[in-house]
Amino acid sequence: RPQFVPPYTEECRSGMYPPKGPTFKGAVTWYTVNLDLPPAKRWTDVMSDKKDDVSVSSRGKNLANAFVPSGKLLDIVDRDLPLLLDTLPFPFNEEIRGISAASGVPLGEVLLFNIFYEVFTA
Amino acid sequence: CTSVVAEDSNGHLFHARNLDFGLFMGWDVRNKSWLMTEKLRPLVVNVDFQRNNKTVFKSTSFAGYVGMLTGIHPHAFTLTMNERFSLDGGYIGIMEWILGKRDGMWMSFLTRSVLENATSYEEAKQKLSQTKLLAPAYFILGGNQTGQGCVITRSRVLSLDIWEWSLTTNYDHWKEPLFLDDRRTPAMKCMNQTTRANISPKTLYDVLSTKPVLNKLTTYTTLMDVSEGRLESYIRDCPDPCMPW
Repeated sequence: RPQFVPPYTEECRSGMYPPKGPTFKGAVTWYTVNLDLPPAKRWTDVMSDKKDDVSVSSRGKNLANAFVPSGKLLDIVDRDLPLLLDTLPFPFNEEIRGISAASGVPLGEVLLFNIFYEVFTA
Repeated sequence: CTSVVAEDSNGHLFHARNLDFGLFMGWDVRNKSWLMTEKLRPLVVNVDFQRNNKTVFKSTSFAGYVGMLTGIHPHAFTLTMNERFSLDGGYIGIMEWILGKRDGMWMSFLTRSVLENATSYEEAKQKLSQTKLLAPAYFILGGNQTGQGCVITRSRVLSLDIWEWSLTTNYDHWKEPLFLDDRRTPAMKCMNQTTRANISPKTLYDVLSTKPVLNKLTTYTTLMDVSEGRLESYIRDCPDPCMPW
């Protein structure tokens, strides 16, 4: 049967909604971001809630170490990448600064996470 | 990624997407999963962006990520972005930015800016097709009136093509997808099988749950209904047998 050989193409699914079963890992939590707040304060609630569960830092490190396992790239990320922050447009630069402050994750790693799309389109 | 804009026989527009990310960023042999994808899943959040206590736009995003990849400006338009791979990629845009040439816009910042500031499908389409970018991308835009849906294929500088109405993955629509990564054909097949009369968030979820449209990289599925201003998202998994991409 075709679904047991790559690319595992199935017959079109039906009856999957409402989501359940092994392809569903959970609903997504809602947060409110108040655009009237100063940019550095907007993501505080989200990061306070998420920082204990998931470390953004580990994501940045994995991302960097996937390409240069020696850790040298991460040194550059932590030391040099924050210099780029002030060149980013407002209010995004201030929001990134606020996320770093609220989560305790180094600024360079938060910045890398925010520009991963541009980095990985090659 | 796979994004679909579809209209039912009453002219009601729906927009849905699978966000796939994490290819070649570490493979967990034991769990048969991508490390990055696994780490991103707990970070998925829905965000209601408000000004004066009123919703401006809603988005599915990642905690810590200030740009937007998926969102709805209620009653006006819906927007998703799919990655477009190119040798003239974002790393060139970043180098130019570092060297002081800063006339391009960061892709996810543009997407957020459009969701926040544009008030109509046409205005969003104009901004997404005409703003110079740092990286190539596909923007999939849905409106609130019959016939309003398009895929904008962007290079860093130009809008290469605006394709009114359809479905896209991570390949130019005028080219065949890579034979090892053809999610477009099965998705199209399921859309055709669904028929226009039966288009709904429920049936779009079915299409996006069919392998290989659903694959090991799929992080979340989002369903949007522009006229209701509704966005709902679900974290996904793809148990074996399942394609790694």
